[in-house]
Amino acid sequence: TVGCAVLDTFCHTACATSTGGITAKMPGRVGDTPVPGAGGYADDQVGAVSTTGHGESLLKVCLAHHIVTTMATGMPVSDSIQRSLEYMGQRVSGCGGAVAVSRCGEVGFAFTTPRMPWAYAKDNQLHYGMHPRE
Amino acid sequence: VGGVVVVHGGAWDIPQHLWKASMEGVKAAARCGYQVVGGGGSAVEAVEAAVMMLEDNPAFDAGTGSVLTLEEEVEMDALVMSGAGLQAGAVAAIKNVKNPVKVARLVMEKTPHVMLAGEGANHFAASHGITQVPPDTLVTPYAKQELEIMKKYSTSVDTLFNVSPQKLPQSGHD
Repeated sequence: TVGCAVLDTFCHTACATSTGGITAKMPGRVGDTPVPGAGGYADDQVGAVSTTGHGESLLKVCLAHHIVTTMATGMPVSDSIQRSLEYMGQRVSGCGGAVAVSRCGEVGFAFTTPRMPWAYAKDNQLHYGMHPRE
Repeated sequence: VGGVVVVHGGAWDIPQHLWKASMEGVKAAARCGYQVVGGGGSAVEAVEAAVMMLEDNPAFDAGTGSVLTLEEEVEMDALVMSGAGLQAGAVAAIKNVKNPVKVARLVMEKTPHVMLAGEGANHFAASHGITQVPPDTLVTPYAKQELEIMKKYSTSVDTLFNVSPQKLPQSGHD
């Protein structure tokens, strides 16, 4: 799965997520990716999120919307993602990750899998990583 | 704010041989999206551009490089959402298109619907000038290899998450 969240210079947000799914999936199986609120969510009043992980788990907790709702409380973006992933892990045992940007331009990312390649561009600088604590 | 772009390439146990390509891929996609917003492009234009770049990179499970179903086919899903008016467009189980995210954006902008699935999504894509590509052009040798290994252990997605990790190859998911 791949995904992106953006805040543009007009202070509008958007997200996109795309996937080939999971190896050996049943034909016709659809995971979280195309479902607003699960595979991604964008609301100019809060921010934008793109998720990745075990699709059935993400669908059950509406992970992207859960993250945006948590961000709306004022919690830092990365903490909001981490908190939502922990909730998913506790309730349905699934793993995953997400990237997000708030309406103020705060970037966040977190994952509960061994790795997730991420990168963000802000203030003409590129930041990136893949392993935990990078 | 001068524009902010953040991308990911999937959360999973990425094998070491994909580390470098994955890292370079997300960096390039973030740069690509940032150039779009830096040039005055919209957030929707930026997410589409960045994700298309990731879809075209065989290191990632999307577009070219997608994994295979049990019937050895590629079925892809994609979503685009705009935060300005909570508009969304999506495709599910679409086949034979290079960039599903492009079709998802067309669903958002050209229809009153949110999601089109299966053959309907493919017909819609064709009617809007999206070229159908031969299925094999989306499939990598790694995807074929991974499916063969998976078939030894599982006939369902759920089973994959209940098998001892030591028995399975490093597998991705959505």
